[in-house]
Amino acid sequence: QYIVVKALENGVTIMGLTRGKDTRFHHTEKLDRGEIMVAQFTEHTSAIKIRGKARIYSEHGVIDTFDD
Amino acid sequence: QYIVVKALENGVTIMGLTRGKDTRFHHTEKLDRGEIMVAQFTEHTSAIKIRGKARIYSEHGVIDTFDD
Amino acid sequence: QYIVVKALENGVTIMGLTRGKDTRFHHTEKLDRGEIMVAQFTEHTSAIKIRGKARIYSEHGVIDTFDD
Amino acid sequence: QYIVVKALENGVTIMGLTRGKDTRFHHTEKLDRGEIMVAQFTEHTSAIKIRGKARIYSEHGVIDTFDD
Amino acid sequence: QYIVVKALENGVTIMGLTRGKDTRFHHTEKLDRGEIMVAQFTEHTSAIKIRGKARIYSEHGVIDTFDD
Amino acid sequence: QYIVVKALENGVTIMGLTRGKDTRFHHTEKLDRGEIMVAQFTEHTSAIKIRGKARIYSEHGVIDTFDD
Amino acid sequence: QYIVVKALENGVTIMGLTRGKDTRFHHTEKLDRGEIMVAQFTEHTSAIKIRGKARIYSEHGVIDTFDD
Amino acid sequence: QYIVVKALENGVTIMGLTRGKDTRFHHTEKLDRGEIMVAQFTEHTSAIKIRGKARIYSEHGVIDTFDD
Amino acid sequence: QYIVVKALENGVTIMGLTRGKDTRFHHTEKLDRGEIMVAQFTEHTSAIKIRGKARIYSEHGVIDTFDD
Amino acid sequence: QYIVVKALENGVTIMGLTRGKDTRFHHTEKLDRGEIMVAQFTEHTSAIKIRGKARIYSEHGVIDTFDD
Amino acid sequence: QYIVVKALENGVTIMGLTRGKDTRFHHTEKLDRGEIMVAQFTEHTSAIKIRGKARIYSEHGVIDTFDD
Ligand SMILES: N[C@@H](Cc1c[nH]c2ccccc12)C(=O)O
Ligand SMILES: N[C@@H](Cc1c[nH]c2ccccc12)C(=O)O
Ligand SMILES: N[C@@H](Cc1c[nH]c2ccccc12)C(=O)O
Ligand SMILES: N[C@@H](Cc1c[nH]c2ccccc12)C(=O)O
Ligand SMILES: N[C@@H](Cc1c[nH]c2ccccc12)C(=O)O
Ligand SMILES: N[C@@H](Cc1c[nH]c2ccccc12)C(=O)O
Ligand SMILES: N[C@@H](Cc1c[nH]c2ccccc12)C(=O)O
Ligand SMILES: N[C@@H](Cc1c[nH]c2ccccc12)C(=O)O
Ligand SMILES: N[C@@H](Cc1c[nH]c2ccccc12)C(=O)O
Ligand SMILES: N[C@@H](Cc1c[nH]c2ccccc12)C(=O)O
Ligand SMILES: N[C@@H](Cc1c[nH]c2ccccc12)C(=O)O
Repeated sequence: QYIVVKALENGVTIMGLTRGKDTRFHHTEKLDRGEIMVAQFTEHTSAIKIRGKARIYSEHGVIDTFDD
Repeated sequence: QYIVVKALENGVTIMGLTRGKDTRFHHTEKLDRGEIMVAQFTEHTSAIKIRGKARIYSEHGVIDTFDD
Repeated sequence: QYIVVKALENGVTIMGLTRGKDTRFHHTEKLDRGEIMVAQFTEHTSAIKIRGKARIYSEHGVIDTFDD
Repeated sequence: QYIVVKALENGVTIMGLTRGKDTRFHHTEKLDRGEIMVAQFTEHTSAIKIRGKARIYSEHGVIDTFDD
Repeated sequence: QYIVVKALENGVTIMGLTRGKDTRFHHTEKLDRGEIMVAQFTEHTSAIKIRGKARIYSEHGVIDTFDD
Repeated sequence: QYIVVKALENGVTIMGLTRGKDTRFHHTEKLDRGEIMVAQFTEHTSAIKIRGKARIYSEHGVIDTFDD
Repeated sequence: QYIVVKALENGVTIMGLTRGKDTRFHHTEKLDRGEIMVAQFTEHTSAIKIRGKARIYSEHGVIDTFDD
Repeated sequence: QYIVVKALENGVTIMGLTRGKDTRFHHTEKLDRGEIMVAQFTEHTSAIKIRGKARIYSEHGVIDTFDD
Repeated sequence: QYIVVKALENGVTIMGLTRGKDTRFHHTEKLDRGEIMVAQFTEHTSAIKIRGKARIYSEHGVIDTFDD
Repeated sequence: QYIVVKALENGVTIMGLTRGKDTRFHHTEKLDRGEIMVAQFTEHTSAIKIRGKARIYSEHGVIDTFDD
Repeated sequence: QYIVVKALENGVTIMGLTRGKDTRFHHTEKLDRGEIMVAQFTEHTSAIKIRGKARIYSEHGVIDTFDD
């Protein structure tokens, strides 16, 4: 299972949260406008947080961070 | 299996409830407007509670906390 | 497998019933209007009971407790 | 696999029948109007019997006990 | 896998036939009008026989015993 | 996997054929008009033969024995 | 996986071919008009041959032996 | 997984090719017009070749040998 | 998983490429017009090459070698 | 699971991010206009980043890097 | 899982990239116009690169290298 994140502006951040008893950020990937990251859930990543203007393509549809 | 939560206002909280005999909060993630969290069910998380104005994208459809 | 429960009024209760020979409540989660709980079936929970005005999103459709 | 049962009147009963050589009731859950029970098939429950005016949401559709 | 049986009259019988070399009835459940039984195939039940006026909800559709 | 057989006349027979090197009838179930049998394929049954006026509900559709 | 064969005339034959290095008939079942056989692929049967006027219901559709 | 082959003329041949390093014919089945063979892929058969005027029903559709 | 290849002219060749570190042809099957080959991917075949005027029926649709 | 990336200009880069506790680039593949790369998630690659004008074909749809 | 590649001109190349820590080309297959290659992902191939005018049939649709 993976999600696709497309940055709609510069400085979008994708944070991987640790799997396990403890929940903290283990990696932050910065994307500039137009860059795309395809990220899986893994043994080390059980949650993903996204900041900035971006579009997320997931199992449950296409979601824009700021369209409301 | 994961859900996607988009905060529609500042101060939305996503709480992970422990798996097992005991049910308590093990982690609370705060989201500001426009931020998105994609969260799996895991060995430690078997229920998730969401407070504040948010939109949840799940297996069973898109659900707004306060649209009624 | 999980269900999503959205409280349509304050004081909605979600009760987890124990898996096994014996059937009793092991946890009761209270939800206020607009709060949402996403709950899996687990090693300890094989039935879930819901009281109060709520909307349940499940594999078999969206079900309102009091729409009849 | 689970079914969802919504009570349309007070005093609806949901009976769990034992799995195995012997078939008897191991648990009876009473529901009042508007209450909902979501119940799995389990190691101890291989059949479920429902009495009273209720609506059942299952793999094979939505079934009212007394609509005929 | 399970079937759902709704009794359309009193005295509907649901018989479980044994799995294995030998085929005989191991349990007979009586349903009155409006009662519903949800029954799985199990280690002990590999065939089910239904007598009386009833509606069966199965993988292959909804089947009335006497509609022809 | 199972099939559903509805007898459209009295005296419909459902025969289970043995699994293995040898193919013979191990059980014959008689159905009267309106009676229904739901039968799985099992460790002992790898083929099923049906005689008489009946309707069969299967993975591949609904089949009447004598509609041609 | 199974196929359903309905005889449209008397004397339809269904032949099971052996699984393994060697391919020969291990069983021939005769069907009279209106009789139906539901047959699985098994440890001993990896091919099935059908002679006579019949209708076959399979994963890939409904096939008449002589409609062309 | 299986395919269904219907002979549209006499003398249609279905050849099983061996699985493994070596590829040769291990069995040839002859079909006369109207005869049908349902054949699985097996431990010994990883390719099937068909000669003559026939119709093949497969996962990827219905294919006539000579319709072009 | 298999593909179906129908030769639309004489002399169509289907080549099996070896699975493993090394990639070479281990078998070439010649088809004449109207002949059909149904071929699996196997322990020894992880790629298939087709030369000549042919039609290929695959998971991803029907593909003619020379229709452009 | 794989994604397909088509370069719409020269100099598109596809970066594989390492699986595990640590997240860094283990491989960068350069594509010129019209070149296509089909890439799986693997034991070593749990995220993929794409820079430059490209079209990505994924489980969740077709995504252009710069169409907004 | 496999893809199908059809060469729309002579000299189309299909390159297999190695699975594992290291990413390099282990095999290059040349296709002439009209030739088709059906290629799996394997123990040795976790990415495939395609150069030249070709059409790729994949899980995510049909993709032409140069149609933009
Ligand atoms: N460490 C947590 C991360 C997490 C996953 N899903 C969550 C939902 C809510 C809060 C935390 C989480 C876990 O693996 O379970
Ligand atoms: N600790 C509980 C949490 C839980 C999951 N689903 C529930 C439903 C109701 C109440 C509690 C729960 C468990 O793992 O089972
Ligand atoms: N303890 C019971 C709970 C239960 C699940 N499904 C039920 C249906 C009816 C009654 C009780 C139940 C069990 O695990 O089986
Ligand atoms: N004890 C029985 C209960 C049962 C399940 N399905 C049935 C159908 C008919 C009669 C009884 C049953 C069993 O586990 O098999
Ligand atoms: N004892 C039989 C019961 C049965 C299942 N399916 C059948 C079909 C026909 C006759 C009998 C059966 C068995 O387990 O196999
Ligand atoms: N004894 C046979 C019964 C059978 C199953 N499918 C068949 C098809 C044709 C003839 C016989 C059969 C077997 O298990 O294989
Ligand atoms: N004995 C053969 C029977 C068979 C199955 N599929 C076939 C296709 C063609 C020829 C023979 C067969 C086998 O098990 O493989
Ligand atoms: N012996 C070969 C037969 C085969 C299967 N698929 C093929 C495709 C092309 C050529 C030969 C084959 C194998 O098992 O792999
Ligand atoms: N020997 C290669 C064959 C192959 C499969 N898919 C490919 C794609 C491109 C090049 C070669 C291949 C392997 O098993 O991996
Ligand atoms: N090393 C990380 C890479 C990764 C996968 N998905 C992610 C999401 C966010 C951040 C990093 C990642 C891991 O295997 O888990
Ligand atoms: N050697 C790499 C090849 C690869 C697969 N997918 C990729 C995506 C990007 C870069 C390299 C790759 C691996 O097996 O993981």
